[in-house]
Amino acid sequence: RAPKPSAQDVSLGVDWLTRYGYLPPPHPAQAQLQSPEKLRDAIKVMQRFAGLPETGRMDPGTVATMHKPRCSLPDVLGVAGLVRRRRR
Amino acid sequence: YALSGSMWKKRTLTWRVRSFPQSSQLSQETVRVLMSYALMAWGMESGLTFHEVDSPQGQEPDILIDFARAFHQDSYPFDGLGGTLAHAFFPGEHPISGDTHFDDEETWTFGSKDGEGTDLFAVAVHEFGHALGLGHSSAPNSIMRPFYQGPVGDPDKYRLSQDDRDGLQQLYGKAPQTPYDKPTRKPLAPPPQPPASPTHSPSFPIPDRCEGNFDAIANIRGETFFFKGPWFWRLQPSGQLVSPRPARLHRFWEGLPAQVRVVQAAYARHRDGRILLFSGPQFWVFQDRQLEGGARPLTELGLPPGEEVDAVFSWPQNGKTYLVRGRQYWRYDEAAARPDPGYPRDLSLWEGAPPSPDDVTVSNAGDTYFFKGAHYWRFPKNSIKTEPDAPQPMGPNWLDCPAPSSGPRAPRLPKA
Repeated sequence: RAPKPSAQDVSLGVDWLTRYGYLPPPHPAQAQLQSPEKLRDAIKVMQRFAGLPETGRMDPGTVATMHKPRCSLPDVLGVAGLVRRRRR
Repeated sequence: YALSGSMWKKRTLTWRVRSFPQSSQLSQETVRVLMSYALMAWGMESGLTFHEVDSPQGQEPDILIDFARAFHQDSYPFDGLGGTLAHAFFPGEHPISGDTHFDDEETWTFGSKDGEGTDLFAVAVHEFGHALGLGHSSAPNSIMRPFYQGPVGDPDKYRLSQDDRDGLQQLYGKAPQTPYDKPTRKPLAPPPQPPASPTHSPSFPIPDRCEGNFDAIANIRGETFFFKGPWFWRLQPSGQLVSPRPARLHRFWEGLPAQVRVVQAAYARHRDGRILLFSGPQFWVFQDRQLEGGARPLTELGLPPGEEVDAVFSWPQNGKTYLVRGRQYWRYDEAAARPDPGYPRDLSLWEGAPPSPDDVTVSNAGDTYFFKGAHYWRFPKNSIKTEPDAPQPMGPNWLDCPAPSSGPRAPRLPKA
């Protein structure tokens, strides 16, 4: 079995996945916990987008990819679009 | 590819670099030129044109480019070296739409051989994709992949991947096609200087093509190449310069040793299409742009040891190669792969030709042209006697230069 990802990696992952549109942004008025299923799905989408094996886990390849230099804009624009519609 | 959902309604967009990197080795001029090439990469595949504008008089340009640090008044603060590199805003009516920001704390490079730093051209092409309405792509070859993938090569030759072209053309349609059904690059106005790569940039100012005095001129696959120092220009068969800006010798002719700073003569070998560049007592053979083997001595072509050449050309009338030095010339038989006996002979056989020509080449129509200084001598097809009105000024007829002012005409050489 692959080693369990550290809490730091999970935290990085959630932050990264949110910033680049794979997870919805936290609601400003309430604390939000990501369910393990949603997190796994978001990681899988990210891995598919980046051409990585779709493990759904914060494996070393995924963590390394999250550390790569990149463009600031989100990869998944739909989340941002949903947010705009909700705000309207 | 992915579309952002917005696009420009107009087809001509303006741009300006408002702030430049503070600590980069790249000059402001190089940054501007890289930006223009990055925009051109998108423009040549679509109906879009881009104009650089100067000062912020009146309206700001559509694409305003900044190098910024940390928080810089938008929702995407930069994070120092590494991490996020740049971003751009999708098209729209808002003043920030189309604006493109680069993290000033990155080590921006161009043409870095050691892989250090971040290639500004590659990132600029990516960001301008956003500024035109594209989102991130997961296609392996796409420049719109979100992760930095390293340099993408020579800006002058860069072409977008099919995925990127498809996305762009979905928004703006295809570029108008030329008679040759090939995309063309048009120089931006005002024409920027060519990018200077760190390895070749030091001390070679760009020469003025209108002055003539080329080191070598050759017809290579229908295009005429004009060599001068470590630069060259290309004239298309239509009579149009590929660009008024010269290209760098060593960035195009891959494998040409760096110490070769001048090409004294060049020609395309008739029998196999190889291109031969001559410098000093040696020559180099290229297939397309790639060097084959190493330096070869001119003695292989029948010249005495240590001899150099002023001009080399292949005469289609007999398929032989002529090598000119001063007032004499040698003839080489390509089919037999040996020099013809009885040479050198006096160049006066070519009636009216100047001695020590800069170079000689044969046009697509089969006429032979001797070049020297700012003039040329035309020998009609099958003739070894120059036209009576020779020499003529090169600039207006070949290089899109103004006609020389009325002054004393170039002295005619005495006929042999």
